[in-house]
Amino acid sequence: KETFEGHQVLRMYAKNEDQLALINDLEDNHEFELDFWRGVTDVRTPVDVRVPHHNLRSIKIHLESNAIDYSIMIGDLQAMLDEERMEMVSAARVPE
Amino acid sequence: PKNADSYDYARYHPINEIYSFQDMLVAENPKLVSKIVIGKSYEGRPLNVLKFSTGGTNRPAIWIDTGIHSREWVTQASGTWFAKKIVDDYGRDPALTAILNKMDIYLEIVTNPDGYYFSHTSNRMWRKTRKPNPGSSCIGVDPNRNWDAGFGGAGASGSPCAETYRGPKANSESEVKSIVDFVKSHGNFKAFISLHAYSQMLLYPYGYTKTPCKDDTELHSLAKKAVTDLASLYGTRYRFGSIINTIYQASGGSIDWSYNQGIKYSFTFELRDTGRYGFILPTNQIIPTATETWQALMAIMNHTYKNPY
Repeated sequence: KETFEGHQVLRMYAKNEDQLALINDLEDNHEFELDFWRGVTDVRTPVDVRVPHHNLRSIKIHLESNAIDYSIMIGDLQAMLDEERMEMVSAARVPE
Repeated sequence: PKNADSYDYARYHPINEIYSFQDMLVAENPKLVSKIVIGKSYEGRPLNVLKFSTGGTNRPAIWIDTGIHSREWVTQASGTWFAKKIVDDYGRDPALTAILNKMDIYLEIVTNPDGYYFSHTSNRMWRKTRKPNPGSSCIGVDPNRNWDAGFGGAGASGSPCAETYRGPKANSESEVKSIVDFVKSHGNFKAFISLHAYSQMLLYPYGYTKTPCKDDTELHSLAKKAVTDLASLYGTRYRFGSIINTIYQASGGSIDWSYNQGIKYSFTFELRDTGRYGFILPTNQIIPTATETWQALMAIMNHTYKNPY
């Protein structure tokens, strides 16, 4: 079973087309192992990306060095998945 | 649940429960609903399509699919809710009744069953199919880059490890080819609607080219009407437009293929986004999402019904 301990989902905010292009380039860069949850569209729309724990530091440095604003949309993905699973299990037990 | 009324529409269900739900709905409504198995997934699961029909032969029809990207669980949950809604509203809602008296509705709730099963058992974030890729340790193809519409162009990956891997050739995935064969053999589909999550958008062709489709003006105004109706319930705001102008270039997508087959009313949805959860949309969002989406679906289906071509 694949787990996502420490994975974060970052919400990135491009201020201009150049920054948008930089984020777009990340999608083709397999080194960071990024999973784009919401892809690049335009500067008005944030981009959501799941980042594995072991690449968090390097991706955040990359964003900060390019002055790309971001926020942490999900702090620990596995914690949220565990919550979802608990909710499903308890809902399934109600009829029992 | 013993029947479709006691099915819990407000939670996410594993695939066996959705399969059971489909069989219950058919058993309870034999004059309106039937189940067609249009093929098998790579791992051998049935590709079930619910047909809602009040009679006739090869009537003009509306196609709706949910869950082609398996991790987008709110789409399969919404599809289940739509199925019950159709059964409940036929004979009560004049607009839907008129549509079903003239047209059939086909609904594929779990379009990527292997991926859906895998997302419940092994990897909640799984998006693709589950067919191995020869020469690679990475599994699966993005089934929404695998259609024969600008296949292999920009906006899809040639790398089997990418989330947007297009596959070795168009229709290489049985989950895609089964729909292609079914829609072609039917030959009378007038609308083709695919549901995804999340981002709150309603999109029409094209994704693989900047060239506007020939019905661009009509599709734009219909999309506007649909998102206005959708917003009437909870104020959820959608963006709308062609895929390439609204999101990004994407080749090999389903609605570009359906449009090029002559199905004018081809649309794809990106359902609700609360801004915090992405694909882990909480269960209390399922029914509001399905309910508001239904408003937009009705707008498209009603327009299709009233504008035969």
